[in-house]
Amino acid sequence: MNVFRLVGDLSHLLAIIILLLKIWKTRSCAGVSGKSQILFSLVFITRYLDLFTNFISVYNSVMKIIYLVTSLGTVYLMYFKFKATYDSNHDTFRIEFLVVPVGGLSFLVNHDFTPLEILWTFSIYLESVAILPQLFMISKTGEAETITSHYLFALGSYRALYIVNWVYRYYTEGFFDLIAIVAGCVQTILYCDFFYLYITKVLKGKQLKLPA
Amino acid sequence: SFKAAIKDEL
Repeated sequence: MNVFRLVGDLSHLLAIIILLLKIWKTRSCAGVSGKSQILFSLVFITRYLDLFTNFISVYNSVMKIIYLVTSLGTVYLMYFKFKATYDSNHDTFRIEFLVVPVGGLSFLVNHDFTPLEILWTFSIYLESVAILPQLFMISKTGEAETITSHYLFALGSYRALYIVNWVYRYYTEGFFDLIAIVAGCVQTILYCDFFYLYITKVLKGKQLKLPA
Repeated sequence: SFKAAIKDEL
């Protein structure tokens, strides 16, 4: 555990909590992509199956359980409790175009051809593109609420911090995992356009609006 | 080891 990894994990947790609080306080999930939230839940479910097979640390298990419960909670709020506020007309990304290729790739490129390892690989690849329905939705409506942009900034920062963590681990432990690194870089690159808008607009007190 | 290492991450 190093500081980049820890701050990355906390940033990830902060993102999830920001989104949950936004939905809970406003009693609305307008502007949030339910499809991205379903994909993130699928990411956690397929990655954290090792909760039952492999104990690493109390921190590791507790965080896994928190991520699982909070992401499933978000999906519950969106598709059940506050379903009437869900903006499905603008959430039209076809997730099968992500899940099917990612599923195929995880069978072809993995560390070990075993069920748990393939599911772990699937979750890493899927996470890298799971935000696309949300970004697609923002590009369709042309704007995002400020609280939603804080959510996206915290979520994007998390994987960027993980990349720094992997560089650090390579130099201090000689450790690297190419699957995680490549997917993590793809994931972070997808946020670059958003990061630019966030820094130039949201941090200066303006709402995030795309040029018409 | 190589694979055990990544699994300590989230």
